[in-house]
Amino acid sequence: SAVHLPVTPSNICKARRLYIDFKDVGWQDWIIAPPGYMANYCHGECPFPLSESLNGTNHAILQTLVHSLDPQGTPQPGCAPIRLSPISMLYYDNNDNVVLRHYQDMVVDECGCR
Amino acid sequence: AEDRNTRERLFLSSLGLSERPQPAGSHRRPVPSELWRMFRRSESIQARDSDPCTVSEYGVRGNIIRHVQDQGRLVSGWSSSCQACLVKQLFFNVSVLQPVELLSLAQLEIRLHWKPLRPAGFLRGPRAVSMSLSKVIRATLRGADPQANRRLLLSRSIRPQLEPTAIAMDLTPLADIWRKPGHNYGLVVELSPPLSVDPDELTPFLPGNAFPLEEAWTLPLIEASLVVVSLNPHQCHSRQRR
Repeated sequence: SAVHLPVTPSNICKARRLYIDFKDVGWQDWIIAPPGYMANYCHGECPFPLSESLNGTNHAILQTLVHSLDPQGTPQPGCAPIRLSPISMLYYDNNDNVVLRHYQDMVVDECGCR
Repeated sequence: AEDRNTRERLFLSSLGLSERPQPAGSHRRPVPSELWRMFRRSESIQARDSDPCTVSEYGVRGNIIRHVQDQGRLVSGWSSSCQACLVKQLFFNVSVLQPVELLSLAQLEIRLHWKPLRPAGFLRGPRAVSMSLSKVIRATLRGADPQANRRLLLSRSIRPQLEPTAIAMDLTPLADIWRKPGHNYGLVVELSPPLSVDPDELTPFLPGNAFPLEEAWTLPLIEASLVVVSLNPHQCHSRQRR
């Protein structure tokens, strides 16, 4: 039977905070709003047995099982966004026109094992 | 630095921008209140579940809303038939749309800012000013009659009032034609004084001109913008696919 490495809570697959500050990239002169936004990202382990909270698909559950039997041959499933939100940006274009632009899938709300 | 520029270019292109916008000068155009309202609404929680590729305020598909500003000039005394008329060219540079974008709406918004000389003048029931909006279908050659190259889009009789007169018109088909290089000759707004007033008494309201005291009306300042809604199909997956 495969040795199950103890998974500490912080390693588990979940959304992690990531704030994008447009001032950090020098974009504050043309972006009117927002000054930045919470993009977040997914990171963490998808261990066997895959618990309910890890939002795993049937395939991911199967893959963790195979991984626990053959760690070298089959990797763990990946930790990926499963629910995202849009954001809107107000900015000046090169003609000094004011532009409002909506972008899909810019904020990670929830992660899962895939 | 090269690596940083590459990263920036990649991030900008993922935002659908070919380069970092460099807005002119320090003077910033005020953000139209309508856009602020739409931006605030999109930040609210319930908006996060609505479709970011539909502009509910206008009821069209789109994820990009531009307030394209007018770049036309004021032309007074243009038409030989009416020296006292106020003629304003309107020009909107719609080439700011990227070729991939699908145009959903182009709404012309004109605001006439009347400048009362004496408020009493308005009590007397100011006489109406006639306004016409025309599209220019080709360049006007020197010496040719500008009227020949215009097609009337809208004609209206307007009474001066204390708050600005707002006029909106859907110009989507025309704006689509303007996107083709060499096809954008803009529009012309012409305001002519009431017929009953002797044209000699009138001085079109141009900044710095005095106007006859006995007349309490003026030709207004004309402010125009084109609200353009477009959809970038690369950034708007159909909901089913998601």
